[in-house]
Amino acid sequence: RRKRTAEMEGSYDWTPQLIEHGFCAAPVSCFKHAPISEIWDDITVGMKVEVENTDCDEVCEAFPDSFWVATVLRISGYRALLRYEGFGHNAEKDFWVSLCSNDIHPVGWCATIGKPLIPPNTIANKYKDWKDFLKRRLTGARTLPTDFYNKVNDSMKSRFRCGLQLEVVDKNRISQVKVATIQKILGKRLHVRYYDSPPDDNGFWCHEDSPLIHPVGWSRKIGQTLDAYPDYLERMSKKQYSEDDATEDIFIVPKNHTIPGFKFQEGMKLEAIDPLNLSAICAATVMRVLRKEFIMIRIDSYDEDASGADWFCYHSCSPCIFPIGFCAQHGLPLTPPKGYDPTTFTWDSYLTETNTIPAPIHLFNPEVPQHGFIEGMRLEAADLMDPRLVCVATITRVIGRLLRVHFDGWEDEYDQWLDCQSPDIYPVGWCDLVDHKLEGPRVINKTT
Amino acid sequence: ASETKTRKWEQKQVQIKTLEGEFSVTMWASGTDD
Repeated sequence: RRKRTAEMEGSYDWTPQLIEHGFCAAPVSCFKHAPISEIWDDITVGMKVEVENTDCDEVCEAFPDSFWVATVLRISGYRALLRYEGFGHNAEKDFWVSLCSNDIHPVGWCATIGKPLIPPNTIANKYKDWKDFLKRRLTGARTLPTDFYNKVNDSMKSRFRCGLQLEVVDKNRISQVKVATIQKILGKRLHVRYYDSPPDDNGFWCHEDSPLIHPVGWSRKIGQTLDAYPDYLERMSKKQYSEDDATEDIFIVPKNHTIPGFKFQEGMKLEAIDPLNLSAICAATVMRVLRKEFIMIRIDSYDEDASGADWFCYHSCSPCIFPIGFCAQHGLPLTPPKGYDPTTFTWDSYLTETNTIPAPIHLFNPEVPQHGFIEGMRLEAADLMDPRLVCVATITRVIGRLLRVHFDGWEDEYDQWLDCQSPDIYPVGWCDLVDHKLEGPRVINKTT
Repeated sequence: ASETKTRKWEQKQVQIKTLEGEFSVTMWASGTDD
């Protein structure tokens, strides 16, 4: 059994919500980056498992940790509602477990370690010989694969390790990347520390599949501004790598969908999720075209800043940039350029006034994966404005591959537009599985 | 990770031990990757 860490103190428990009418957790298979997502469809309602029998007393003295067979009645994220075999329609002892915890086992596990199955007290006298009953109930039923826990463990392993150096978007100057070192890894979320950060700086958190992190030497290859210490710059110029350098092979490479001969160009206008306010989609400008299909964009509603510190790097296949008219097409509010009234802003007049052209629609990623998310589904999501926090959340809008994620109990201004394949969203029960603290819904204390 | 894998449901003999004795049953479990 796992030990609870001090960090889990006060972590939110979904259990009371799981039985509420209409509660709907996004299925684990929707989250391709989540542990055992690829085999989740093999775990089904009706499946039999072996689980600790907590409905026992005297018998347990002989067998201190006795087990019995249970049926999966309902699945919500990583959590499953179980009923001990033999209870029929009696829901009295039903209980929730984490399907990936070491509390549940494939049927047959107890026999492999020489433990007899012991029926719960409530039903102990229901049958004289439980063999016939179990034979009837188990023959032809489904159970977990014998290697289930190996698969769980394998899928929880990070490609990274503490001490590796990498290039990370600078949280204090989003237009550049900065050399940082991995301090901690929790559920494949990396806690990194910038090379020059003061002792009181909390560093930065992101998932290992995040587009905000890059291998050593990336900025030099792409043409992005880098903040690094002199020895690093010298090593990169000579392409000398150390064993603590995170190299390309462990990073996600963005898929290239561009049509040869067609590229983003400086000055082109588009709509983009504001990297500093993820609830807003804004008018934006391509400020620079980097190598390997990366572009620097600037949100047109920002205050004037000639330094370029507020530019942000997106890959041209990013699902967070859109052709002009995207918001109007889907009835979404567009944050207009600075000085424009949202009620009167039109792209046509703005393009004329600024003598600019829109980025052609065929430059944008047209792919809409069959993701399975629907409005109302519940999940756990990192607060990307403070990404050490993972919070309970609800999907409130789905537009193609784009999801609007609402943090329960908070105003809509804290919502985040995220891609359906964002590595910053997780199934219900993920925090518990990886021992990451889960922030509960905000509760406002009302005084009378 | 981009490889397409097919998983099958496979029949397997599962040993069960109770206080009354041991027996085996045939169950289904998701099988090996192809």
